[in-house]
Amino acid sequence: TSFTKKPLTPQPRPSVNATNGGGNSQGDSSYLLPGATVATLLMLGALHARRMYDDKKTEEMRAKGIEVEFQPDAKEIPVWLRPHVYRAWARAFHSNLEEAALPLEEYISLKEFFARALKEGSRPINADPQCLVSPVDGTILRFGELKGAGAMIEQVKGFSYPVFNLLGASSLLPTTADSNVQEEHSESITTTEKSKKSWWRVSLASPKVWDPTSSRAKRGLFYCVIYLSPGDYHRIHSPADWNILVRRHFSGHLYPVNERATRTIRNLYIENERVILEGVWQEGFMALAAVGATNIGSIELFIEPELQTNKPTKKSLRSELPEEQIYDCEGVGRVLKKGDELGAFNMG
Amino acid sequence: STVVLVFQAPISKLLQEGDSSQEFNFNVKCGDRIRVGEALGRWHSS
Repeated sequence: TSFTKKPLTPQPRPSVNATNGGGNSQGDSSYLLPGATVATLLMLGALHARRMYDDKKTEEMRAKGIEVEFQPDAKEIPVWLRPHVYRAWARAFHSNLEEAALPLEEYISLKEFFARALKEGSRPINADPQCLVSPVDGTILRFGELKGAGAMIEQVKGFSYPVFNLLGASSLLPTTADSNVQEEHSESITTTEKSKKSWWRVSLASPKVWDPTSSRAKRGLFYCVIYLSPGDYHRIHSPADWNILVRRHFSGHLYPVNERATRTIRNLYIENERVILEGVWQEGFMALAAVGATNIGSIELFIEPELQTNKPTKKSLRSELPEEQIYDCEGVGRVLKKGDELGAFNMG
Repeated sequence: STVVLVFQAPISKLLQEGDSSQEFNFNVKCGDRIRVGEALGRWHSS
């Protein structure tokens, strides 16, 4: 990788009794120029030439009286380049391009491609009335039943976090066994909201004592953690027919949530920015937590388009209280059918 | 990104006229790939 013209004739081996001080003749010394240096010089030259061309163009436009507007960063990918960029992304992250709703040329930026919709019928919804469906594409990380006072969700072996820390202290989570635990958590709720929420809590709570003769079902609390990799389809759908009553937004940090991070960052899911939706379905309480990650921090809700997440805020060490939005407190909230689109993870 | 689902579901139900019971069971395993609309779990009368 050197740019030099080496002499073709073999160099005479220096003899021990040579008269000119022992070194061979310096006349044909080669001047070594490593390839990387040449590439850097070429790149700097190209950038300088482009800068001169842009300046000349600006001068000409100014001479014609056309005011130069501010050009946003080149987030838009040139049309001819789009298929190549998205195919490279699909190859790197194992995305299935066949399912994309639009031709690749129509996604003007990677951000738009990232939150793409799928062709009609790409995700048939299981119609069994006694089943809960997955709200997203991804990999099942953890699932199980939440029992006992702390109701801990296992992050990885050795790391667990209380479900109240994930959903928020004012969560409607019905834990009849620990109603006192819930009371102390709900101190932060104002009295008016308390009356609203206590109605919800009463309507959600499973029976205090299970009467075997009663026809009411005894209910347990379950959880499931699903990880979306960068190449997955990133829209969020409704796991069942349910009414969403409350939305809570924690503007936390944005750590990665890949496997290595879940093993090394304790309490990862209760540090990261996240949006919690809570409501009721036919079997009682339901909550869906959309947890952001590095550079995928903005979570968009189609049921509340005005919600802005991943805003640059001062990152105080103490996690702030969440920003809460009650949907229509007559207990109806936002009604969604199983499989309805309710939100998306956006890049950036 | 990650989605965490927390929900109530029947764990057992003794019907008055018989002894059948309903309980929720996951039909996935850790590490499974899953797609939107596929069943995470179901409860059934047995």
